[in-house]
Amino acid sequence: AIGHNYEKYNNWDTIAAWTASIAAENPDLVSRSQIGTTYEGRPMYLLKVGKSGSSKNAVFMDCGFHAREWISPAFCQWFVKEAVNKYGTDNEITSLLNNLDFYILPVVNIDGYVYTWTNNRMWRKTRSKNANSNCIGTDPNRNFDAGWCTVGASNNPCSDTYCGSVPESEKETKALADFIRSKKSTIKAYLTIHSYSQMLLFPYSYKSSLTKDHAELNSISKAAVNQLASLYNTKYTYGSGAATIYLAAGGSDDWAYDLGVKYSFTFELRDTGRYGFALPESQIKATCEETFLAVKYIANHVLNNP
Amino acid sequence: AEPHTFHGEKVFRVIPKNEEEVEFIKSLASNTEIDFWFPDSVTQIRPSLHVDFRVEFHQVLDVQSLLAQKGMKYEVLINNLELALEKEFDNNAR
Repeated sequence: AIGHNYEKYNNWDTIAAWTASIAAENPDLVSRSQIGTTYEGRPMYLLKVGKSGSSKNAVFMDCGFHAREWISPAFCQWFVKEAVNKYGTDNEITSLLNNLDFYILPVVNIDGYVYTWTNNRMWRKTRSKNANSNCIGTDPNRNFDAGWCTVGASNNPCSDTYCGSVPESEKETKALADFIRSKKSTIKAYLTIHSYSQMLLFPYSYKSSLTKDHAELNSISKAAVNQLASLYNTKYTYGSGAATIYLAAGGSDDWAYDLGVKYSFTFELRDTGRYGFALPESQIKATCEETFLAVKYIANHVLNNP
Repeated sequence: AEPHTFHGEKVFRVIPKNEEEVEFIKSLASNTEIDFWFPDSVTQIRPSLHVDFRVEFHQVLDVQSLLAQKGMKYEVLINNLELALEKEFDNNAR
């Protein structure tokens, strides 16, 4: 794709063109489909990455829930590049792609992402119009049916954490949820990539109680953040969302877990505040490299614990 | 609308020590346009949890003054957000 660069922030048009080109260049490993359209009518492209052939268990990963978290879509692109480039030369990656499919949604909140490139770099929500309000947008990560609009969410359309009029009111969250529901039997892990604050979180966030899988998810998180830190010594905290940061209802990881996707995690990538949402491009490579190690660890766990 | 620019906008960090300071931050947010970076919203603020928030240029002095009056320590994480956003594009291959 013209102008695309894995170590730069790419605008939506460039990312969309990249999804087409990486699929065209790697037909045995990558295919592109469309799971819906956004409020403003943009296509929501999904990449399926894995050795083509028989149906396999899958890991679903999305990026770009919150428009201003630019490092997140950068990671999804990086992940696909690494998977494609290392297939056939790296035994671990080859095994993962031979035995698992990875569904990658490079940008969930595409309209919001476009808006951060054109009008307001600090925009967070979707760009849908709200009834009886002049305020625009819903927080997609408060819009899922998991304790929807209770704690840590707002019913005020002007709030940055507005939960929407009903669960999955947003075309983007509905498309994502519909896809996961349609592949529920094969999707064994759900990963959602956010920024910032360097955390690896797992359910629950909408309530303080622990999941029945808490011990295992905690153990995986501990090992995954150790893997992540092994490269550049970047320190991540980990734990259930409610206990580690705060109660927040309507999040996609809680929703996926309650649907039955046991291995459900939220990454909050670099940094811890020096740059916040303005992480320089010069940190994309290191951030993605270290995150890749953690994702790879989780994927291996999923593969070995079907 | 014209694209939003961030000249002179600052990002602050405060760590409320107790409920009184939490309430102060909440009152600050109710009287000022504050963009919470961490946590996501004012309802999630609690003692000992750091709070990062962006303040628009025309309210920066007021916020600094109110924090000082209250005797709350604060850190300026980003002094001029517009400059930080320009530096974000530091890959010269562009």
